[in-house]
Amino acid sequence: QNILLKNDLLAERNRGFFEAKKIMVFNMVSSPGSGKTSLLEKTILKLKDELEMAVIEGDQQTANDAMRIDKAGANVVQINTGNGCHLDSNMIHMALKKLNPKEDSMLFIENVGNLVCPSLFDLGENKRVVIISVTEGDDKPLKYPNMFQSSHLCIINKIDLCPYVDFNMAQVKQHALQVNPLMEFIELSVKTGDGINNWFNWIRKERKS
Amino acid sequence: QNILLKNDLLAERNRGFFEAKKIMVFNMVSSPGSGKTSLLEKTILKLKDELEMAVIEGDQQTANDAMRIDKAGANVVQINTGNGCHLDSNMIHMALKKLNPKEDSMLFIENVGNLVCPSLFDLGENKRVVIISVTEGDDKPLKYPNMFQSSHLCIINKIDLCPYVDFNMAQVKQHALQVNPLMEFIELSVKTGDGINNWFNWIRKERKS
Ligand SMILES: Nc1nc2c(ncn2[C@@H]2O[C@H](COP(=O)(O)OP(=O)(O)OP(=O)(O)O)[C@@H](O)[C@H]2O)c(=O)[nH]1
Ligand SMILES: Nc1nc2c(ncn2[C@@H]2O[C@H](COP(=O)(O)OP(=O)(O)OP(=O)(O)O)[C@@H](O)[C@H]2O)c(=O)[nH]1
Ligand SMILES: [Mg+2]
Ligand SMILES: [Mg+2]
Ligand SMILES: [Zn+2]
Ligand SMILES: [Zn+2]
Repeated sequence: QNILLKNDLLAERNRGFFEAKKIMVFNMVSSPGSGKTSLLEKTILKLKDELEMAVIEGDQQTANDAMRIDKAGANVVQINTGNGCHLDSNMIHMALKKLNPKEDSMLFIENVGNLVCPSLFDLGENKRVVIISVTEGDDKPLKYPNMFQSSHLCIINKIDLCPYVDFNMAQVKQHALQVNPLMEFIELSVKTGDGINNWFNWIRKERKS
Repeated sequence: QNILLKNDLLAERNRGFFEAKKIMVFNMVSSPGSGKTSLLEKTILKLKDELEMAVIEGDQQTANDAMRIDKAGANVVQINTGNGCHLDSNMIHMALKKLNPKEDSMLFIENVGNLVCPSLFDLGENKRVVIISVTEGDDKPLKYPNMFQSSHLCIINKIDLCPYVDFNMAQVKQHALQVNPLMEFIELSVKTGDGINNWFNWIRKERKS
């Protein structure tokens, strides 16, 4: 457990750095393929005239996601974790030196696609956003509770696919509230844009508070 | 790395146990919600008069999946890993004492939904089967290579949803073959039954060899 203690100490250091530069930081977590990068692409395209955004990408291998973010128009650094299954605060600390994010800006950290291990590693973020897609099933909050317990917002993505899967929207929320009574929810489809304005407004609300 | 060495030694012991009792063992791995349990439910219902099957279930929390397997009609033991993100050979060793699988039978191990860590932990299985659903995107074999490298068969599930997602079937296979030139593929939909006979025949083929 010494690893977690070391991680948490460095996470606080990151948090101090973000505070000093007035950078709002979201840690985006999900299963592989829930739509983290797709959501960030649309977010950058929509808000880039309104606020300064940068992204740190985490994946075992490839720079595929960073290339998509770069194309959407935001500064981005790719971290490859190799056998590692999660980002840790030291990786973020090192990436910040390369990224050099601007003052009074927004930083999105897209974590490795994994509903288990990233939940144990504080990165120094303000908010943790867990994305679940309707195609994964409505039982995930109970089966992978740590991630939902430690998140502030739960985005339910790919609602355009609801007609084709047995996914109970009320049930998934009830399950998530069972492990985290303070959880907020946004239902959306990155593909069709349905509900995505609620996400943009949630970002604006968080930046004001 | 001492953890991996200890795990591999015990995996070989499991392998010896399986050999002695002529038990064919598949380690089923995937992202959360790709359809592991759904596939096993259909497999048990279809093949239960043909062969003796048992299941070991792995999840952070709940016995949900074990209850589904029990309902389908196979002996099952649920392992809850808590903060753990993967099954290891000691957990299997202990579960076997409870499950007491029959001679000349089939054992499915449904691992924790996670495309990263389970790839490093040999359990003593004969074959490793990775399931990817078309809703996750076709880039996963390159982004999460370890799991595809260490698997023998790649099942592409939820093909009934192909019309609604941008998923390139040829591309996902090319990516998987890039990291594992020996990979075999089966396209299917657990929901509609499309292609599922190819999975049943693959099991039959493996049992004969
Ligand atoms: N139908 C539908 N597909 C979507 C939606 N959002 C994302 N997708 C698809 O889902 C797949 C995965 O999307 P990504 O954005 O790459 O997912 P990710 O969470 O970043 O994946 P990793 O970084 O590999 O964990 C892609 O094929 C997307 O086109 C949606 O709202 N509806
Ligand atoms: N449309 C469609 N949905 C499917 C198919 N197979 C499974 N599903 C759905 O996908 C969701 C997840 O299925 P599960 O079988 O629970 O997935 P799993 O891999 O066992 O999930 P975990 O054990 O939590 O990792 C459920 O809502 C299923 O109904 C399919 O072929 N087509
Ligand atoms: Mg991504
Ligand atoms: Mg399951
Ligand atoms: Zn891990
Ligand atoms: Zn792990």
